Amino acid sequence: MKVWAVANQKGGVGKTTTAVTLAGLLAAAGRSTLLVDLDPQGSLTAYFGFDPDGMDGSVYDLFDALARDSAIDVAALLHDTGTDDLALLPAATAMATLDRQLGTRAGMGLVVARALKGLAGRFDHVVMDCPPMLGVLMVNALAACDELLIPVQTEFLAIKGLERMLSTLQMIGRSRGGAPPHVIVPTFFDRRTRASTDALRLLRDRWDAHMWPRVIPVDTRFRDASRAGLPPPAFDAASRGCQAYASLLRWLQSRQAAP
Amino acid sequence: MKVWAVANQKGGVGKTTTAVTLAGLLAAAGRSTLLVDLDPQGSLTAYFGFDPDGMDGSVYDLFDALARDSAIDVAALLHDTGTDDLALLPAATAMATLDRQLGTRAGMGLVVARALKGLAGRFDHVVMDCPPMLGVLMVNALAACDELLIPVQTEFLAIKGLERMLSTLQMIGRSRGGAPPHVIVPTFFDRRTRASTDALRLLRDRWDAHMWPRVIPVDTRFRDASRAGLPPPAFDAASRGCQAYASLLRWLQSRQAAP
Ligand SMILES: Nc1ncnc2c1ncn2[C@@H]1O[C@H](COP(=O)(O)OP(=O)(O)OP(=O)(O)O)[C@@H](O)[C@H]1O
Ligand SMILES: Nc1ncnc2c1ncn2[C@@H]1O[C@H](COP(=O)(O)OP(=O)(O)OP(=O)(O)O)[C@@H](O)[C@H]1O
Ligand SMILES: [Mg+2]
Ligand SMILES: [Mg+2]
Repeated sequence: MKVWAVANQKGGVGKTTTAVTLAGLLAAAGRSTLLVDLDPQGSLTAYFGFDPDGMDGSVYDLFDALARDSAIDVAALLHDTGTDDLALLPAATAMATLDRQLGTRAGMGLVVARALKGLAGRFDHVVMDCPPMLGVLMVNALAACDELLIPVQTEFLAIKGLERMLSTLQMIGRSRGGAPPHVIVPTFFDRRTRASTDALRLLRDRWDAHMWPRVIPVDTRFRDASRAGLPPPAFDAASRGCQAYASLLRWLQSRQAAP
Repeated sequence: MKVWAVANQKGGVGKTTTAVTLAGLLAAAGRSTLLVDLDPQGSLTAYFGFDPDGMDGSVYDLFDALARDSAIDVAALLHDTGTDDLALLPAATAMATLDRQLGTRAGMGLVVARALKGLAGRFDHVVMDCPPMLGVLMVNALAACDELLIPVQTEFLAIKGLERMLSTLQMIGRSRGGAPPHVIVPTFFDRRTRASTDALRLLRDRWDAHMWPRVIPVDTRFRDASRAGLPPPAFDAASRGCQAYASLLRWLQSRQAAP
């Protein structure tokens, strides 16, 4: 079972879109796939028509079981997405209080990693969506994943955000015996604007070894897919955006991750 | 002195862009304007070329003075943006630890409101940019502002985020003797996509009384402006995006805010 986390502390860079599109492509190829929503906002959960404010069975229950020192059946928390070979472990808005409530409790950073171990035989792939901030949920994702995907918008302000994300990764890596290998995925690329092409050149100059060598273009079909509540590949596999993610997936599966 | 906060818990909806563009328009009209960056990511601070990781004099110092029970000269924390009539009270990344450190200390939610009172004679307008999460910094912004501007992307997932933002506003309002009046600003409008026009209709059906009746269109010139480190009106006042924000500013100034 391969576990990917999709994270970046900067908001609106395409984390949820990256997670749902890659998972949709894996499921369409017949790989049994689990999506995990670690964002208290619950974008991924809402994407499939669930309500994060009233979620019965979610990631929150994993942390609640830790707080109450009780066992939990992770499989009972899984929900159907309506797409074959694609299941969801949803978010609940109550997760927003976890940092304040459970802050420094022992084992707090390994809750998700332990829960996924309990599911190892059921899925080929797990893709986790993260909130746009550093907190216990992102720490859990970094501890549980084999590899980290970092979507970065191809624009100036995003580069500052990437510096911060990479220094966070190093900081967390030091306290956990090594950070997971990471891949930087340029998103929202618009070849008509100078800001986009210049930002891409800057990204490649500074972080070439960790960059996926292509880009995800701006594509309005992602919004249409989210309105329909369907993973983008199930909505319009031939769109430019989906084609680009399909190329990313082939690249990820064909090489060993850079440390 | 009029104080506006720009907030939405959803990431990437155009908060920083709304703050810097409205402030740029006010400064261009000769109004003495202060931008306040309450986001630990420091997008607004980085926009003007400063480094939020190494900020000497920032919003953080206001909270630090509270923790140490000492006085502070707010005017000494202000920085020059390079644009006439536009000053900046920058963010520092250390602000990300405030929720954990000072959590429930008395007066924690009124630090920014008190600091702005100390600046009342110097500025006509204050515009505050917020982080994409509910925490002590957003609570401070809501307590300090006369009016709240909520940018919302015109797409399906954003509506869920808006519901959450409005219920947060009510929750905070109850504990503070009333929430500030709010205006919903539709952003990233793309009339070519069904998802955009449908989302706008949904927004207007549900929240018409609080909606600005027009929209901010998708405009690639915003990214170009941020790359140049100039407020969008100083970079290209004739762009479609700036024209739309100028119309928003005229509307805001011409009517009494809806409660
Ligand atoms: N390549 C793209 N082209 C055009 N629109 C896109 C693209 N990727 C994502 N979007 C749209 O941009 C918006 C933000 O994307 P998304 O929600 O995936 O970002 P995020 O990083 O998960 O945001 P948050 O920080 O709030 O979790 C969504 O409306 C999505 O449909
Ligand atoms: N109307 C628009 N058209 C096109 N691009 C836009 C528009 N508004 C903002 N942008 C771009 O979208 C990106 C995100 O905008 P911005 O940083 O203002 O959002 P935010 O809500 O402040 O994000 P965060 O949640 O990370 O603070 C930036 O690159 C900005 O230049
Ligand atoms: Mg997301
Ligand atoms: Mg911002």
